[in-house]
Amino acid sequence: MSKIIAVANQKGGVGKTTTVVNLGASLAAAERQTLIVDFDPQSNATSGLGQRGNHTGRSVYRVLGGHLPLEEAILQTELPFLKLLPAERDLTGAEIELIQVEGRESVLKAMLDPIRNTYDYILIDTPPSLGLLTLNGLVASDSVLVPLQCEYYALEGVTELLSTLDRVRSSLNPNIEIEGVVLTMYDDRTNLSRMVMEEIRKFFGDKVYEAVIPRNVKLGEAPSYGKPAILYDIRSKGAEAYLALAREVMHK
Amino acid sequence: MSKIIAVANQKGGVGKTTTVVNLGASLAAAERQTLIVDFDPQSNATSGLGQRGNHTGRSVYRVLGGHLPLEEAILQTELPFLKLLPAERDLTGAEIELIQVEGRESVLKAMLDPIRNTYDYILIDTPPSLGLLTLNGLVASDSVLVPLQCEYYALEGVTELLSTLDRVRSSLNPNIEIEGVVLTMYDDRTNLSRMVMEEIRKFFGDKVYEAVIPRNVKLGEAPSYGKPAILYDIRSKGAEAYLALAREVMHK
Ligand SMILES: Nc1ncnc2c1ncn2[C@@H]1O[C@H](COP(=O)(O)OP(=O)(O)OP(=O)(O)O)[C@@H](O)[C@H]1O
Ligand SMILES: Nc1ncnc2c1ncn2[C@@H]1O[C@H](COP(=O)(O)OP(=O)(O)OP(=O)(O)O)[C@@H](O)[C@H]1O
Ligand SMILES: [Mg+2]
Ligand SMILES: [Mg+2]
Repeated sequence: MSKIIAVANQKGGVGKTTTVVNLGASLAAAERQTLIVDFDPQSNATSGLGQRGNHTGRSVYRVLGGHLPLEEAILQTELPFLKLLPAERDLTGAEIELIQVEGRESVLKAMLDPIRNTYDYILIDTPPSLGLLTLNGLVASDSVLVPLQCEYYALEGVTELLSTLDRVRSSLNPNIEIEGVVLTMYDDRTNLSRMVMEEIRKFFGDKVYEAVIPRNVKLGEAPSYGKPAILYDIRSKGAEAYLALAREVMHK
Repeated sequence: MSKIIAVANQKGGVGKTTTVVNLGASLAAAERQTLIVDFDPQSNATSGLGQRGNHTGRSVYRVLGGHLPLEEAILQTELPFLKLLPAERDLTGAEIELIQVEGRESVLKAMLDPIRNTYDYILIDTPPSLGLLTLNGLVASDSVLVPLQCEYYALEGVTELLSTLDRVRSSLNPNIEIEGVVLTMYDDRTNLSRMVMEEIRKFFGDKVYEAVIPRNVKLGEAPSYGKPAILYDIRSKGAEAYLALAREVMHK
């Protein structure tokens, strides 16, 4: 039984990529077959898994354009149960080219549906916007996992994200639901974090995961080594928090 | 002699809005006539200045569409020398509507040029993308100020931003230059911050401001009161850092 989850939030820098890379790695550590789809032209998930430059010409953009079969673009990562469909800068072109295409919001769905049953989980990283790339991610998915940074500006974007979700649900993907909300970069020394956490729990109720991701420098250092936190420093608070999140996602 | 500066970086959450709001407020504290243009549909700069909801129907989008004269949309803030051209969610529509328009990258420039000499500084906040809204910001400006977060993923986006700048310079705005690069969210307790700072100083040389913005919770708390840091807590390290940055920008 496979599940496709988009990780999305148009607010920038809230931990979308960090969540995709580390949740993906934690699911793979629990021997769930997992595919990460990097659908952000910044291609941070690709480099966070050490694959920047290893895949020239094998990118999700080239598959979308029909120049490459999907199987040839998918890369094996350091974790046996984790694969990656990498992105390159060329994905920026897709945002403009897709505008002219019939069914432009569903091209990613058409690409992933035939292979979905090969995986237990497919996680899609999206850019900080509500444009065509993110819409494709939402249409291709069974649910959306929302990272919410414990900061004031992050609260403001929530209603915009939910109204976009409603629009997607009423037209392109009637079944999409919220997989869950994960609090990120929580700093228990500040009132700000506590205040925002309370607001988010009040607003989302039991959709908020028990697992809270603390601000932890190891999560910032790991990508510079091209590794998820569980391979960089499995005893760190950041790695432990994402392992706990993976357990919650698996047992929902 | 007025100066229009776009604050831009497509990487999300690096401190663009925090820089626009606090640099703008610091320039105004030094009695420079300053206008902040919120050109991000998230409208965080508008709420960071306490103006969310105070300006219904008076937004930059309505001016772009010709429904409202520019002078009627500009709001006075709590600081005498600081004004704001606010954004609302409707600005998202501009990104799509502008595609059909002749000279679509220059509509903001056409709007600001007639009034530029009323101000010493005009600062433009942009969204985390290199789409039409950010392009309009770059075309309308004399220079671009780049906030760079002291994190690994932030380094990766630099070449993409510089190549976009080259493209803008070769076609739409031959005179645009880099005003400067400001390091943000610097945490002197981590090697990561020091490593990234060294890389950025090596890459950009004297374009990097002496003023380094530390990670400081007051900068995160201030927007929840709708105030820039100098009005929320002028003795905080965050407010002091932005006052120092303003001095450097003024005396460049
Ligand atoms: N819990 C954490 N503790 C410390 N640093 C973190 C944490 N989560 C993410 N980071 C760092 O913060 C920055 C922002 O995170 P990330 O890039 O994952 O966010 P994003 O939402 O994917 O950003 P974008 O909107 O640009 O796609 C990154 O440099 C990352 O390494
Ligand atoms: N120096 C700092 N210290 C502590 N918090 C900061 C600092 N600078 C910014 N912040 C906080 O970090 C978050 C990201 O900053 P900000 O929203 O200004 O970035 P941005 O680049 O404008 O994001 P976006 O890409 O979404 O437009 C905000 O919640 C802000 O309050
Ligand atoms: Mg990301
Ligand atoms: Mg912003």
